[in-house]
Amino acid sequence: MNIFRLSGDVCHLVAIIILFLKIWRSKSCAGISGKSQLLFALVFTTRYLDLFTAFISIYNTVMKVVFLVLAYATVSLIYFRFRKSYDSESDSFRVEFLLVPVAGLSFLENYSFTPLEILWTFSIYLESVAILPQLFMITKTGEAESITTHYLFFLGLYRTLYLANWVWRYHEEGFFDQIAVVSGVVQTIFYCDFFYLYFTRVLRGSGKMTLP
Amino acid sequence: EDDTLPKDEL
Repeated sequence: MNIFRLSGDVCHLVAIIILFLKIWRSKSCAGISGKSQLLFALVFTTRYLDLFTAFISIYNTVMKVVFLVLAYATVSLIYFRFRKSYDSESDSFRVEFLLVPVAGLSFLENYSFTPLEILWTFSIYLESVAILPQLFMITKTGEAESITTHYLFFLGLYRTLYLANWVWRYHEEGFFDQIAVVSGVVQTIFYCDFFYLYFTRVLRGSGKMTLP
Repeated sequence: EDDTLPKDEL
């Protein structure tokens, strides 16, 4: 464990909590892509199947359980409790265009052709595109509430810190996970455009982020 | 071949 990975995991947890509390307290999921949250729940489900078979550390187990619980709780808020405020019109990204290529690629490019390994690979590839429905929804509505942009900021920060974590691990341990790194770089690139808007608009105090 | 890596990252 290193400071980059630990702070990355904390940012990830903060992002998920920000989103959950925003929906819970405003009793609305307006502007939130339910599809992205479904994809994240699928990412955690397919990645954490080793929760009961491989014990790594208390931290690892606790964080996996927390991520799974919060992911499913957020999905249930969007699709059940506050479903009347769910804007399915704007959340129109065709997720099958993500799931099919990601599933195909996880069968082609993986470290070993075993169910657990293919599902883990699927979760890595899926995570790199899971935010796209949310980013697409923002471009479609042309705006995002500032709290939603803070959620995306912490999510992007978590990914950026993971890149630093991989540089550190390669330098210190000679550890290099090609699938995770390539997928992580692609994922982080998707946040670049958002980061630009976030720093030039939201942090300038304009409250909500409106796209040009 | 099985060259899986340790899955210690979240």
